Amino acid sequence: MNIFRLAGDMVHLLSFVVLVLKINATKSCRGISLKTQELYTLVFVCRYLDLFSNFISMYNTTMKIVFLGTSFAILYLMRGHKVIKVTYDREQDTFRYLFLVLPCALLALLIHNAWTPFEVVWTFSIYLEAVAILPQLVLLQRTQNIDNLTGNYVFLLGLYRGLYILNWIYRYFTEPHYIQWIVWISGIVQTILYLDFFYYYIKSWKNNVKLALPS
Amino acid sequence: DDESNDKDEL
Repeated sequence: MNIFRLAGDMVHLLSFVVLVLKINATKSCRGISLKTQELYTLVFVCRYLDLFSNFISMYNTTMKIVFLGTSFAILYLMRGHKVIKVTYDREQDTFRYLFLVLPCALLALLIHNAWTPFEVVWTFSIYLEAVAILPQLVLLQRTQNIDNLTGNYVFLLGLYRGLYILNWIYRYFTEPHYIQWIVWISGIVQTILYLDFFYYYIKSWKNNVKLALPS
Repeated sequence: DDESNDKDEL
């Protein structure tokens, strides 16, 4: 494991902490897209199907369980918690799941490394993760007065993907036969989706003004 | 081997 990979995972973990903190501290999930959270949960469920059948390391297994557990906990807070669920921006969070799930499923059926159920579902999770942030970005654009924690949450998610790209570059040069086209291209697409957000996030941070995305 | 290594990322 290299430093970029570890930093990427820690930033990803931190993004969950920030999100749970925001929801719990403010008792509100305003500005958070339930659709993105549901898509991420689907991503983790599909990707970690081999959780108990393919042991890689304690680190790997622990992180997978934490990601899955936190994702379901966030879904519970947003859908089941009686105080928090009423703060959900249902009317604004209108992105259609099918526009993301269907193309990713078709692409996974067409482009994958092996024609096995596990491999196709795993590939689907890679494609879906790349675009799962879109409902959240659309909701941010519609949200007036984005709070700091929500902005930081999305920034950390983007930063995690950026660090993974550095990890892949490092691994490509240090490990023999390390070629992962599906993961790389999806990861690059995923990172590109954040570029516009990064621009406004850094601008608001430099000018010390509240984050607002132009609609 | 390569096959198991390729799923070591989260």
